[in-house]
Formats: sequence, C-alpha cells, structure tokens
Amino acid sequence: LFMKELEHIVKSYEAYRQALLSEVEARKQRQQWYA
Amino acid sequence: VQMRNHPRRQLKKLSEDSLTKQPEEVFDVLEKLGEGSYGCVFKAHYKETGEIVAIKQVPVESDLQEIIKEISIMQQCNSPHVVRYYGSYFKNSDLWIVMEYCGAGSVSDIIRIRNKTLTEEEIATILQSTLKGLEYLHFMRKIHRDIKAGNILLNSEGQAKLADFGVAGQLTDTMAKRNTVIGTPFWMAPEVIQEIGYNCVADIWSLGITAIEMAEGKPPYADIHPMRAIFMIPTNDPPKFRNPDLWSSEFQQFVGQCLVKNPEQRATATQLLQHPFIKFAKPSSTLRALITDAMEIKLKRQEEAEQREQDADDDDNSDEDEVDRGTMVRAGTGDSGTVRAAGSLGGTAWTMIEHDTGTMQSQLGTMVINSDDDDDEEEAGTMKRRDETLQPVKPSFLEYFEQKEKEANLHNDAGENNADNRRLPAEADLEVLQTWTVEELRLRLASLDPQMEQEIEEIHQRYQAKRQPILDAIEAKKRRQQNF
Repeated sequence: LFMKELEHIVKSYEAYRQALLSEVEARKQRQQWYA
Repeated sequence: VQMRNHPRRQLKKLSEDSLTKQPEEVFDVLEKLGEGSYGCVFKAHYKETGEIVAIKQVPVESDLQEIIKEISIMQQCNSPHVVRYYGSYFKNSDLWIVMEYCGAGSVSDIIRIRNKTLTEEEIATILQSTLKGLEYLHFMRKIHRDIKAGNILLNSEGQAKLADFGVAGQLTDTMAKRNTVIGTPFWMAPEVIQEIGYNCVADIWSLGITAIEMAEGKPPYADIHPMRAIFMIPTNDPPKFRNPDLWSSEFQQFVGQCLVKNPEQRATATQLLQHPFIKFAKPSSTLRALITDAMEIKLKRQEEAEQREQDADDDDNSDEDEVDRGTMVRAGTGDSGTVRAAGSLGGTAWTMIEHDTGTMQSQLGTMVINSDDDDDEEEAGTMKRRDETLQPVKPSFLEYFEQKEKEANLHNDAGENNADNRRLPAEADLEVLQTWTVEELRLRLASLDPQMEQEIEEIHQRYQAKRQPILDAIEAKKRRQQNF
C-alpha cells in the first residue's frame, strides 16, 4: 500500500512537472515566433 | 613472524583460542574505517598473527536476522574475490564481526578521495575481479543485490573484492526468482523495480551502472530525484555514457551488454569474463599507482586533521578558563563527536568526513522494501530491522528527502520561495498554468521536488504509525515466548 501511494504521488508530480515544462516550452516558442 | 613475512598467505579463520577470549584481548582496535546505518567498521590488529583485519561492530538490538544472513553468506564463500569472514564475538551490546581487511577501501572512496574518475584500463581491471566474484557468487545461486562502487573493496595489491552482503539473497531450487525490492535506487535493475521477479543477472545490470559510475563519477540519473529515477529506469531506454566519444567501443559494448532491459537477454558473469574489454584487462598490479595515490592523500588528510586536533587542544589548554566555543564549531565540519570519542583514533576523522561530504548518490543507502511476505523468514527479518530496533534505521534515501525538505523549509523561512503552493492543482486546474508568468512557472518547477519529498515523508510517517503497534505486538509476543 505504501508503495502504491508512493507511486501515485510520484506519478502525479511527474505529470505536473511535464505540464509545467510544456508550458515553459510553449512560452519560449511563442516568444521566438513574436521575435 | 612467518605471517608477517608472507603477506600473500592469508588468514583462514580465527584460532579456537582466540575465539574463547574477550575480543579486546585478541585485537588492538586501530582506527575507524567507516560508519553506516548498521554500525561502525574498524581496522584492527590481530595480535596472534600480526595481521590486519576489519571489524564490523553492530549493536545486537539491530536486526540480527540480517546480520546472521550476512555472516552466513560470507561464511559460505571461499573466493579471493569475496571479502572473507573470520569469526564473531559478542561484546556487551555489540556483535563484532571480524572480516578481511581491504587496505585501499572501496572504489567509491578512492574516486572521492582523489576527486578523479578512473581510466578505462583501471575500470577493466576492477571489473574483471568483480566479475570473478560475481561468477562465483552466482554459481552458488546467491544474488548480491547491492553492487555499486561503494561495495567493491580493493586490497593493497589491487584485487577487487565484493563486500557488504547485508541484503544478499539465496536462490533455491524451488525459487528461481525473487520478488523483494532490494538495492540502491540508481543501481537497481528494471525487473527489480517492477517486481516481476529477478535472478542473478540483476547484479549484472548494477555492474553496468557501476562501470558508468567509475567512468563518470556518478551513476546515470544521479542528478535527479531518486524516486523519479526509480520510475524512469523501467520506462526509459537503458542508460548510456553521457559523452560516448570519450570511451572505446569495447567499453561501450561491455556496458551495453550489462544494461539490457530484458534480463533473459542480459549477459551472465561467465559470458562477460570472455568479453574483450575484460579478457584483455591488465593485471591488478596496474592499480598500484592509483591505490598509492589514494592512500597518500588519505594519510595527508589524516595528518592534517590530527594537526588541527592538536592545535585545537593547544588552544583549549592555553586558556582553560575561557569558554572557547569557536574551537567546537570548527571541529564540527566533520563529526566532532566521533573525533573526540575516538581519542587516539582522532586521525581517522577524515574517513568519516569523506563519507559525509559525498555527492548525492553516496548519501543514498540501500533500499529494502518487501513487497510480499513471500517464502522465507529472512526477508521478514529485513523488514523488521527498520521498525523494531531501539534506534530505528531509516533508509538513507528517506534521509535524503528529509534533508531536502529542511533545505526547502530554510528557503521558505527566508521568504525566497513564494511559489510553494504545497499541493498540486487538480488536473482540471492545469489551465491556471497559462495565467502564470514564466518566472512563476520556473519557481513552481523548482519547488516541486521539496514538495514531493514532504508528501512522501508524510505518507511514510503515516504508514510507520500504522506499522509500529503491530511490530510492538510481535516483539512483545516474542519476548513472552523467550521468557517461557
């Protein structure tokens, strides 16, 4: 059970991290496009 | 005298006479070599023959099952590539385990002391001895389960030996595979993490990671959070060298044969001993320069530490009436308590400091998680170690989390981290990301790891609280049974 909860936490953080990274990347591309 | 004149002749075991005496009558304990969650390891002089041995002192209230397993595995092994076991003593509340002394220390210590990675030539020589040790161990159907540079010791002649069998396992005829999750996160094979059953070739994966560790100074993923690494190892392609141009094709091919995700397609120790990279490795004498260099640096640091200690003592004596807290603070860069407690052994302080100031991966200990209460009691014992002991042993990777958490709290206290929103937004709320500035997004990214660590620690505490009453009850029953 501990491992399952652990996995859940790490996976949700991983998904969130990816979302943040994609957003940063999208902003970067947008900025380049404007430039 | 004969022993002293014949360094190659090796002690087999302690004499009957020695074993009936008190250990301090048999040995002169010289200096502390290292310390771990299990206890301490000292260098000692065996008075009867004049030989140098290593003595591991383990508190008896720690997990005896695990210690017995370690002793039992070492006792069954008779190989020049596996650290030898000589005998044990009970002394007060400690168990003294007398083992073969490897003068040059672990490969990981050597890298850290010299602050230099190893050359291909040196790596090939070390891997050859290590593979011979693994071939022997696997032939005996034993799995080491914690192969890493920190567990490969070198003697002063440059022979590599497998050490630390605290989490090793035995495969029996009825059990072709194990399911217990054991190892140190970055070195763990994908099949071990996935809990789909594993066998001896799990050690070969760890050896491949160790080869990269020796070449680059740290294992792959060492810079990311160990928990993330655990989820990335089974998902991603096998790791490779960061800069492949630096390494020969033979070496890359060797590592490639170790780091095969499907264990059925992974090479065995016997097969790898025939690999050109290993087959044409130089003899262990090649490592002499490396060992001498490491030992000289270590000695120099010991002398410097002794000198500092001496200076500190002089300062203390010069103004006895004054409360000189400055001296205490300075000594505290290492482990001042240990330095002082050791008295004449003060010169060993550096050994300790080297362990303490290691890189992130060196602080991450072996993880032992029993995913199933399968077949053997010895595994239940492993689990018990952490929870029943008087001084509960926390896995080092959780200590790493706590340390990071403290760092994060410090940041918060200093008001530097204004992006700590504690909990993640629900998936539906991810749109809110679009409203943040790039700076805000970056701050939130930076605060992710400490947040995750805190959540992990919270669930760890929660499960610990659930587990403790059960363990207490088991312990009480056991005691009652013993009394009966």
